[in-house]
Amino acid sequence: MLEARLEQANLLKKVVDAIKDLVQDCNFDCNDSGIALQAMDNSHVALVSMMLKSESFSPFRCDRNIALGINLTSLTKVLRCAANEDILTLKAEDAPDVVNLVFESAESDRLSEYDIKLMDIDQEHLGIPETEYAATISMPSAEFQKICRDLMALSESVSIECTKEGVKFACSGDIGSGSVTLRSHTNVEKPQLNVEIDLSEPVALTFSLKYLVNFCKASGLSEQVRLCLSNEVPLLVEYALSNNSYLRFYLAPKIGD
Amino acid sequence: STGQKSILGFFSKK
Repeated sequence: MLEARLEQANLLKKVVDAIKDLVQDCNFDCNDSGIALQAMDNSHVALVSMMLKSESFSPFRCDRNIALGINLTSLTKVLRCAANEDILTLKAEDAPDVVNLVFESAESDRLSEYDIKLMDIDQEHLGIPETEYAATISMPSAEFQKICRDLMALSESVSIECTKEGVKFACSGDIGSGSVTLRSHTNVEKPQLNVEIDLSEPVALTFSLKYLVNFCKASGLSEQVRLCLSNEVPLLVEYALSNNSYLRFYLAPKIGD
Repeated sequence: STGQKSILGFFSKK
């Protein structure tokens, strides 16, 4: 059986909120290392990969591998019933028909309990190769969100060009063009504002802004976002969570002109 | 116009 207790419901609320417009039905794969999710969007352009390590829960118990097939719209409805600060416990039997969610208020004696019916989801798992990326950029997640939203007002696509000069986000559309360039920057007092660019070779790739703006819904999960790029491979957008847990998005590049 | 690649072109099915 599975029993996983989260100190704050907020974490799961934010994760589900960040991915629910990209993927609808997905398996939450539970084993003794934690709860993982991997799903592609309908058009097979983007891939979501979430890992909530067992250390992110206290306690965490999962005796055998269980796949919880959950509709994210249903999960969102139930998670709305939890206060952000509630303690959240996920429970399931070994061959479950439902997943049980318990919300407890730390401040009062309220205890809410919900069951969500599970679905049989035949999901293909993709092997994501270990990649030595040519460029890795760490930057404030709010800054990345603003850049993506701003550029989407002008164009459907953004080119991300990383050189030793810095990283340039550029677009052009019917009304004109725009770009934002960032250089490495260290803020000793506010390290969450740092921009770090680690480059082994120059990279230039083009991506759909619609997807990037969607990924940025995860901005509330982490002060910093990491962008990993290599020529002609999908972009990795990573939001690191506590205890080595993470929410990652992969986006296939656009090609040609 | 630009073409959009599929993620399946990069990551193989397990």
